[in-house]
Amino acid sequence: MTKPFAIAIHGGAGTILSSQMTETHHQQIVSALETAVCAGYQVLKQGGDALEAVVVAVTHLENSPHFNAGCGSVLTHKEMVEMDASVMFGDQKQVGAIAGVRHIKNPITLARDVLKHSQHVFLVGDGAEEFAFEQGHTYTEQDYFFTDRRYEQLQSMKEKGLFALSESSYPDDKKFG
Amino acid sequence: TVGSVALDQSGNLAAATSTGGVTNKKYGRVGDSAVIGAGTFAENNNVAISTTGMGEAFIRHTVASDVAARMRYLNEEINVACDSVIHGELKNIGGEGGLIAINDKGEIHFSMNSLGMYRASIDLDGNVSVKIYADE
Repeated sequence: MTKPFAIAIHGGAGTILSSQMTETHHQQIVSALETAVCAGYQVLKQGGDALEAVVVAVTHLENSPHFNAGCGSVLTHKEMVEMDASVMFGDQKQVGAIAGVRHIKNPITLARDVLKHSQHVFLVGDGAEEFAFEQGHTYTEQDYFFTDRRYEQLQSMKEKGLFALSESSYPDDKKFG
Repeated sequence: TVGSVALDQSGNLAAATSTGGVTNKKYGRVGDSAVIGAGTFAENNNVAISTTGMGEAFIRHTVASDVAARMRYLNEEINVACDSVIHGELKNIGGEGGLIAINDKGEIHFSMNSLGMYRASIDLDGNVSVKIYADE
């Protein structure tokens, strides 16, 4: 008998206004969410563990330009991406976390590798990337993460001396995280 | 920020969170996503949580571990524990955002004090749900 399994995902919270969102944008968001949650669910359905399921789901979200993670990441003051990620597996409370990485396509898989293949739980910056390359992650140029939308967003913030939580030129630009 | 929580067929819970941070950030700022107990937490026989919102507030309130502690020590239901934190102390200090959670019975709960949160789930019966706005 199959034991119960289930999954949930999120793509960020904040000021998301229906009045400013086009039907096309709405459909793209819904489609990306559905694809990600179904991918994670398939892992569970085939008997995979919860850790792999959440990593697969988040990897899909990181590969979508619609969310602030992976290829959709916002830009720092220096016009770079700088990403953070973490995973936790309830079985024996295993943990992996990374912060401030700039050249890793899927930060969540690096966090998982810290959990699985490191004696440590939290790696940052250049050291995290050094560990990533030892684990077989490929160097990803900043160009991969760069989008016109995020660049315009950054310029708007810079002009007003603000951070991401206080400006909006897209329907979900006040969305957090 | 993006995140996921899951319960597998062996009864294990897991949580994952990933983010690009905030636009125009300086000084190597790190938010809650990478901080276990703030943005991410998973504890077998209890709950798994991933959060999204104003990272500094979520770190100050150790949001994810606070939800887990309420369920573990106060025996609160998943919806009560999540809403108590998100609509309680967090909101009171202006901490805007939300979280997703799943318990060891596979019950899923979304909680947010913002206008919306991109979210989706597939429950124990295989029902797919995709929502965006808070009032959905």
